This record gives sequence, structure tokens and C-alpha cells, in this order.
Amino acid sequence: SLIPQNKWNKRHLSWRVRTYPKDSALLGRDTVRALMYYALKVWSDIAPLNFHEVAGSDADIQIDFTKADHDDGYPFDGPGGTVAHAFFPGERFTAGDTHFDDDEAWTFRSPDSHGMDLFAVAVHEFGHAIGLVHTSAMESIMRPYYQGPVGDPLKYDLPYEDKVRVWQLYGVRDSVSHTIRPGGPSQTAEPPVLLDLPENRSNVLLAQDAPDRCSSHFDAVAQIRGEAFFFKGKYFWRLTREKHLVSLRPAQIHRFWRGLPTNLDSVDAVYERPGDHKIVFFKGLKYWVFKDNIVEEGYPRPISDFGLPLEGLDAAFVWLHNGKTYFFKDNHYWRYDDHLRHMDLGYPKDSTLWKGLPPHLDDAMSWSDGSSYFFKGKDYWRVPGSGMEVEAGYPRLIAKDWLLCTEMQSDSPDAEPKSTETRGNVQHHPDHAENGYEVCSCTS
Amino acid sequence: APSLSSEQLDTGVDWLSKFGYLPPPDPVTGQLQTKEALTKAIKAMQRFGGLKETGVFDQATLGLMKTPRCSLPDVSEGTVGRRKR
Repeated sequence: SLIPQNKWNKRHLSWRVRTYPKDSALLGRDTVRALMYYALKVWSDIAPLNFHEVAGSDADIQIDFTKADHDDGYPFDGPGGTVAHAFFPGERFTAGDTHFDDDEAWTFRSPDSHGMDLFAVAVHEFGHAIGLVHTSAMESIMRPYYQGPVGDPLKYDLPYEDKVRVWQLYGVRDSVSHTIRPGGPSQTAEPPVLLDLPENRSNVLLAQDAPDRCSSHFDAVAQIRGEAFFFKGKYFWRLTREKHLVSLRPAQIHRFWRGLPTNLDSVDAVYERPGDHKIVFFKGLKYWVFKDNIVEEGYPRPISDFGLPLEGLDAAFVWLHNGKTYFFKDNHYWRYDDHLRHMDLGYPKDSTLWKGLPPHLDDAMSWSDGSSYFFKGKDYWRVPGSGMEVEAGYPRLIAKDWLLCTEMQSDSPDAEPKSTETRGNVQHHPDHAENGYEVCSCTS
Repeated sequence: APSLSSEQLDTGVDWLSKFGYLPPPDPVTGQLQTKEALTKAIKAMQRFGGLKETGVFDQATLGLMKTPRCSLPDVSEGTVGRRKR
């Protein structure tokens, strides 16, 4: 190709699906996000790039499903013709942005040849988003023409041609051999570890010791990859970025976050580190660092690494206003620079500087609306924008605003109703319950 | 090569301009593409697409032009048609 290639100067790139296909009958939002995740992973598996899904409008790679003229100089043209495009790396506002024509019939694992395989097109477009241009090589994913599905996203391996081109831009990822050519032995017999996706939990046994989300106060709350996680005891609930509960049932912490001790009975605080987007768990005087949902080697380590006193931690969150990490303990807070990896001077300070907040917080997190949220007991407080003062009208109930509970509602096994009952948007059918399983149907 | 209607020819030229094989039309002068530039552009497109380089809009070429594809150009705009003075 004759087009000069650009590349990113940074190696940690954030992404976000901003708009979804209008007709989501074929592909649900979670499927679209999962396919984007795997399509990006194809490139980060071999090159030293790290992709992280985020909320908010400042993602490096903004992904849209749009149609016709959408004001970027590359109008779409209805079904067929041009199906997608992406902008090359650079300093422009649109750099990395990736657009799919919403007039196409996007499919995934389609049993026939109809439709446009979203994973195959996404791998191609993300190739552009990291700096690759079109090539005439017949085997390349970067040929400009749609060539049909490329197989299972979990097992897809880039053609050697494409590997070489991305290595020329970014070098080779550690542990990847650049000498293995097609036909040689495979690089690994095991498929790479993937971030867990939401499971169908309809047949999960309801644990007898699972806490009741509607009457609990929480040990820790965190925003991770744009989603909210509420931790209680050995369990956690997960909310999508639209604040929908992934499941009414809590998941066990150690079964999702692989590498935490199985006997860990709770966590104190959790936050997603800015910069490398790794996730940090605190418990007592120790902390663990996770890449996706796998613990990094060498952990746990003492919280004194952060310059924190040996008294444990109540809360940790990253303030969107300045990108700094704030730690709270009792009546004090500290400000930590995760990029420089040191505590800022002049701390700790008195937590009353955050006007309206109670002492001894349970935890805190930032959210995609730009506000910071602080949790204690059954209540939460909102601090909008860059201010340090609680908004009027708070505290409000966590259970009601975040966890789909109505007043006086409980979903502990002991409080199970005797007849069909609607709780929030969920109908419970006790007549269908047996052997510890509970049958529910969602109405929204 | 099949005989093309003027509409088909316009579509083909637009396609070649859109994906970088021909310089974009000048909106001020409305200058037409030369036959030589068009032949050269078609050959470049055919070479890039893995087709036989005939330099005319034959069936294989028209078929490839109708294949769904990425919006981005294959070569930087107009590079194929330009020459040093």
C-alpha cells in the first residue's frame, strides 16, 4: 500500500461501544460488546497493546453503528457497498473511532451465508484503528473486500502477513514467537484465558448464605470497565453501564476474580487503576492487582506500597475530575498518583473537606455521569463533577436506586413469598421452585 | 470488455475515485479523467484486487466493485494517476 502508516504512541487504549445496532434482534448488546472485545484481543494477543473497555465519552476507540451520512466524510450507502470504516491513530479527535453501517444485517455464527459477520469486519476495522492500511495479500484480514466469516472468535488466529505488519508497527508482544509461520507447531495448546462474559444463571443454585441485596450494606463498591460492582461478604452483584442488574443472584467473588484466596470472607475496597486499567482489591493490610479477572503474579502485597498507614482502608476511588486515586480511612483521606505511583504531598487530610459526607465510609466510586458516589450503610451520597460537596437531596437508598429493590422487599430464602409476586421488573414463581432452584422471568 | 452505459462508466469512475485509484474530480474546473489515467487506475485496482490486469471494466472487475467492502481507500487518493512533472 502507498498510504503512510500511523501508530499510537501509547500502548493502553480504551474503547467503548457508543451506539448499538438498531435492530438488535440478531445481536444483543452484550454480544456486540463481547465481539468487539474479542476482535481487539486478536491484535493485543500478538502486539504489545492493551485494550480496556471504559464508560464515558473519552475512549480512544469509540464504536458506533450508524447509517447514511454521519458527518465524518465517509457516508454509508445502505445494505452492501461500504460496510464499515475506522480512523487511523493520531491526535485528531476521531482517531481510532470505528463505524459500522447500521443498514447491514450484522450477524454472528450465522448458520448460512447471509448477513455480514460482525467479528470478521471488526477485526479488519480495528486493524485500521491501530494503524494498518489495506493490503492486496489474498490471505490478509486487511484486504478491503468482505470475505465472509473467519470462524470462532475465541480461536481466531491472524494470518502471518498481518502479524508481521502489526509487529513492524508495535513490535512483538512478550511470549509471542515471531518466527512461527503457518504450518508450524501452534504457539500454545490451550486457548488464551478470556474475560468471563455474563452467564446464563437460570440454573445456578441459590446459596443459603447468600446475602440479601435489598437489606445489605456493602463492603465495597467499584466501577470497573464502566460497570458497577457491589461486594458483600463472599459475593458481589454486577450492574451494566445502563444500571441493569446482570443477575438478581450474587456471584461468588473468588469464582470470578481468579486468584483471590478461597477463604477470603470479604473485601474492603476495590478500584480500577487509571492508566493500565488493572483492578486493585484491598483486604486488611494486603492488596491484589488483577489484569482483567486474573490476579497478577507476586500478590498479595502490603498496602504500605501505597504509603498508606497499616490500619486498612475504608474506600478507594478514582476521581474523574483529576484522574487521581483517593483513599479513605475513618476521618481521613489520601490522594495517590497512580501514574507516578506515589502518594501526593500534604495528605492525609480531614475527610470533612468533602462537605456532607459521613466518616467511616464503606466505599466510593466514580460513575459515567461524571459524579462521584459514596456509600455507607444503606445510603449513598452523590458529589457532582469537580465539586467537593454533596448534592442536595442525598443521602438516598442504595437498594432502591441501584439494586432494583422496592421498599420492604427482601429476596432472602426465608422471606420467599407464597404466591407469584412482582418485585421491580421481575416476577417470581414459587410454584415452579424446587430443590433450591428459583424460577424467575424478567419483564424488562 | 462489455460495452458500458455512461451511467455504469460514471459509477466505475466514482468507485475508483472513492477508493484512491483516481484523483477526485475538481469541483471548480470539472476536468474529466483522461483515458490513460482511467486505464491505469483500472489496472491498479485489478492488481490490488488480485484480478487479471486488463485495464477495462470487464465482468470480473465490475463484480469486485460490487463486493461489500471497507469505506477506506486502498491507496492514498490520486497517487496512481499522478506523475512528477
